[in-house]
Amino acid sequence: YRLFPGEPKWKKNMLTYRISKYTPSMRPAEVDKAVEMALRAWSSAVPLNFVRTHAGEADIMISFESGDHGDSYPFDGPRGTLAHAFAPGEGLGGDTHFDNAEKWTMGTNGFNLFTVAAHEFGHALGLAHSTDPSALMYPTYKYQHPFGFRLPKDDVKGIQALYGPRKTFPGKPTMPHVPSHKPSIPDLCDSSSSFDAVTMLGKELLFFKDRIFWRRQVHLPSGIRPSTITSSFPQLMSNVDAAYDVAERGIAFFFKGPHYWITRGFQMQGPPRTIYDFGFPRHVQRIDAAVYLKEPQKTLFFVGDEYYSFDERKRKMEKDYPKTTEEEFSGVSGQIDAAVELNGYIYFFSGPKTFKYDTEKEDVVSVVKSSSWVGC
Amino acid sequence: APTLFAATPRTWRNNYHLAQAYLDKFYTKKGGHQVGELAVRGGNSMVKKIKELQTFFGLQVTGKLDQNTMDVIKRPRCGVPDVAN
Repeated sequence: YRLFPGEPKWKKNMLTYRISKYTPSMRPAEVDKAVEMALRAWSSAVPLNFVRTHAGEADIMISFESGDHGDSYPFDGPRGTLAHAFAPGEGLGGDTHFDNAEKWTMGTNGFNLFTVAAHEFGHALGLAHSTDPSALMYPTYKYQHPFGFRLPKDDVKGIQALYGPRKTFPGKPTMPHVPSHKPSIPDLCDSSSSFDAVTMLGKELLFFKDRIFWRRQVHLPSGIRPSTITSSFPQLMSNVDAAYDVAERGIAFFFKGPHYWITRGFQMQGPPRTIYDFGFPRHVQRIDAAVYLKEPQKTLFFVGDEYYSFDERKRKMEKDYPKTTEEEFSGVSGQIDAAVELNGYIYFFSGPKTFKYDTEKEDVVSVVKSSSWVGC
Repeated sequence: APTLFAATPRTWRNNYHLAQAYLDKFYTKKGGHQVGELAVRGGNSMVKKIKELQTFFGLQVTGKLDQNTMDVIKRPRCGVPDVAN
């Protein structure tokens, strides 16, 4: 890592920031989120806190600018220079500018705002460029996945050289807070709990909850064992929103926030993509549950109390959706947390209940405790 | 001028200007030091900056705008200079 000459740093640990100008290529709420996550990447390592303001002068003024924008470092249009920031100090110090000519995104179809913002805030806190290619402070753009992002060691060393470590409590290790290696196993037998997501994967049924997932054979309720999600799906980390598989294609889809991953078995097939590939309206930010129906080759996506139908053959969202779940699936009540199709039945997991829905009779034929699926 | 890899005259010229602008932006100390820079005896300041860039990015230090060096120059990046500024 490298510091600026004279090692400028902030002399206080509460810093204000304000986003004074937005970009047309992202929704303001997405920009807010990306900026907040990028600042949190640094405050997880050092005793700095960031407070957002909406008017007047802030320590870190953030804006999207075009061409010559008055600070003698004009932007250069698409690509080339993406953004810049000023070292800590009064006035321009700490200010961070993004080139409005770039295509900014929360995902990978453009320049990922979280990635660039996290880098620039390193400058705004006092770090210069690092010669370590694995460092966030390396000068050239390299996509970083926002969810589950952890500051590389070189950057932690650099920022802690300026501000010291963030003390979670005295005597504890000084690396940024890393979730405990063995997350506690949620007590699923506690009858009030449900699953985050359920899917087939090959011959196994997978049940996801918080940081854990359970694997079992469909017809064999014994030998069920919990694993950490990170051990098999490092990119997913925890809290999977939804999952489904298309057995005949040997692939599965995992959803988290506005992103999804495709796997072949446990093997991730490339970086995350955005759920808008399926044709969701922009106001949909996450999926609650998903289930692929083998017969019609359609995938149902549940969002709140509604659901969408996606035609897997045509690879496009069907018209006249969303529809209200309870109107279409009589007998199923409450928000759907997870869903899976087995032997022609659709199993809807809603809180502590699982509804077994018969698509022929178009009605629920039985209701069981969700936790009974993992041996409770 | 530093030897460029075999390229058409137009490509050569474009790459040279691209490189010159990049080095000026990211490898030139602005302010007082600039004068000191010009006084460097005997060295070609562009070759010197190319070597600085190659050292920073861990490339083979040739002082020439070879393919690897031009690849780095064409990558999207942060606008903060790589040398103290």
